[in-house]
Amino acid sequence: HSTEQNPSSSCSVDVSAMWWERAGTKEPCIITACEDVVSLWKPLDSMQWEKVHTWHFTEVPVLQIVPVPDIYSLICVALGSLEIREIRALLCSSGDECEKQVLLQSGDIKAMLGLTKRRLVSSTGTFCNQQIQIMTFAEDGSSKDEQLLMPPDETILTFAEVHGMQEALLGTTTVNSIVIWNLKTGQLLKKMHIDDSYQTCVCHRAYSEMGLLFIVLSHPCAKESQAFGSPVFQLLAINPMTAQSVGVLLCSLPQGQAGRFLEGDVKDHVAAAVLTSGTIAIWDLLLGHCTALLPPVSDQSWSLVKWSGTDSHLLAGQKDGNIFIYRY
Amino acid sequence: CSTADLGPISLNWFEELSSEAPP
Repeated sequence: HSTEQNPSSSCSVDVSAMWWERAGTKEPCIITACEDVVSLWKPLDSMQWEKVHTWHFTEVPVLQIVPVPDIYSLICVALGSLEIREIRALLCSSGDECEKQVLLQSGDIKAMLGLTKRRLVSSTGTFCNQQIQIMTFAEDGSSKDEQLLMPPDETILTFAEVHGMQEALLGTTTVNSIVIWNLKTGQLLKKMHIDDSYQTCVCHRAYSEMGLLFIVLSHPCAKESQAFGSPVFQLLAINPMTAQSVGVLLCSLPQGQAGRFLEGDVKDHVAAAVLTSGTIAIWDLLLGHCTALLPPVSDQSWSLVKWSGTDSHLLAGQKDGNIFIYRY
Repeated sequence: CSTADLGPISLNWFEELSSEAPP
């Protein structure tokens, strides 16, 4: 099941979905981002969408949307040219519904992630002068508290929440370690080096089960092998007490499918990836195999894939700005 | 490979590591 919209721009960089509150009512809205404009779309009848707010960027281009769960009146975006230079909050003043932007952070921003309970974690700088900060927003997004986490002695590459443990946060580093923080105290709990065969991996999601951490990694540089085909995602089990790890599941493409990981998103137990072939592939991490393949539509390769934060929909984007919404 | 290779497991790993880590 699909619908489409054209944000009338040729430089689509990201898409997201969130609940947006207007006049006391929350609606499931779509956010589209191009380099110079971010738009908020509200649903109309018969799966049509209407653009309700637009924020323009003339100086620094938009790189990505940073979804922050549990916020209903604010969108966070990262701006920069190749590297992230700013994080901004996009909101509307309550009186006249006029769009405005607030600078949240600037500098050499290496990684960021929106967390449950209206929190945003970001890291700036490299290992010797690295600062890791949590911003907590008020319900209306108007004010914020700030807290620092103890930095590790390695540069953070990505962050990942631990499903079911709101006070735990994972980070991956540029030299192939996984670190764990206690968000309540800011303590750095553990640094665990994982096998070098996982190098340059990105951690998308983590789950705590039976005393073990299960983490989902993607492999942008993984090579095809005869035994495993084309690996795209990997599920790894780590014992946080001993820092020992073992591979549990390798998500490879079905035979006959070509391509490597380009970008992807993991929600609950489903993982979606855009492949270099322009196809989107979806894996069920519980079943352990690829459950759906979405070939390019209208001869246009896919360039973006995101799970909706509001329901079980998949948002698929093409470079020309068209967004397709699929029910999974 | 098996999770038995990972050493002793603690269901309260988060609390245990928090009590051991520097503040």
